[in-house]
Amino acid sequence: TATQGRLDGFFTVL
Amino acid sequence: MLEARLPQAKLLKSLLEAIKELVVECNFDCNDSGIAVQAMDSSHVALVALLLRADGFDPYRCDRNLPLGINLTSLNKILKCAGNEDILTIKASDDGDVLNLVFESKDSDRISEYELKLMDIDSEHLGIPDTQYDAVVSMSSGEFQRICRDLSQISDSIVIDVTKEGIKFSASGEVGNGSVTLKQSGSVDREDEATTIELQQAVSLTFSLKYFQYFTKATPLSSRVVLSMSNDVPILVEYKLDNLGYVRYYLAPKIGD
Repeated sequence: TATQGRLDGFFTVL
Repeated sequence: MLEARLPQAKLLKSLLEAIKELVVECNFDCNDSGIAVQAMDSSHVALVALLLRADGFDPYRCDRNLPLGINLTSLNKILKCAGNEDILTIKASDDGDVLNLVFESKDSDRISEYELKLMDIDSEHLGIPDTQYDAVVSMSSGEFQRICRDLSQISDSIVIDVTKEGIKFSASGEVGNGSVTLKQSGSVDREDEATTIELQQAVSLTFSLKYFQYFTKATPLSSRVVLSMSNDVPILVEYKLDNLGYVRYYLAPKIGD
């Protein structure tokens, strides 16, 4: 089964 | 200070419906260009970005950056006291700890005033890169809502495949499987129902339907939704608000199968 990815890493913390 | 007036309270009620399943509390960042919200859900799977431009209000005044920390459950309680057609004015002073909300009936014979306690919310701001997506699909928001609702009967995951021919949503579960394909339609009579696809390369992505169903709470805000996708990166689901701004959702895909 597929596991849920996370957004961390796609966006940069300003 | 902030003072912003909307001709219909219904809009703010709908915006709240569109984000309150994902976020419990967040800052409404007000400045002279408008009001923005950026918040991630607690599991860091989805992010909502909301923009209400100043020129969508009449009048709008905000002379300095003012982050309003709001508990959305509390705001929802107060907005239930507003009529859909009421004129809504929100006000906050620079150093105050409350948000004033005034609901005025159209004929001005009933004015109700509420104060919402504000809170200090320490949230990090994220830079969202300006991305060129491989597939950008514009479709009826009502159709997208229906597909998410229908396929949630089958599974808690949805696979989206976009090719030149169309966009295919599919789900596979214990009861069986199902799919809905929308072909690119250039010549439909009703523009609102057309599906248009801009494709650089085919994409195939799997997402949690639970989150899509949260996103489709924004359906009353726009007749159209735009799905922007590239393989292995978060999908952008955007509802544009007429002359006002947008509600954007980002959702991380499911990985491996």
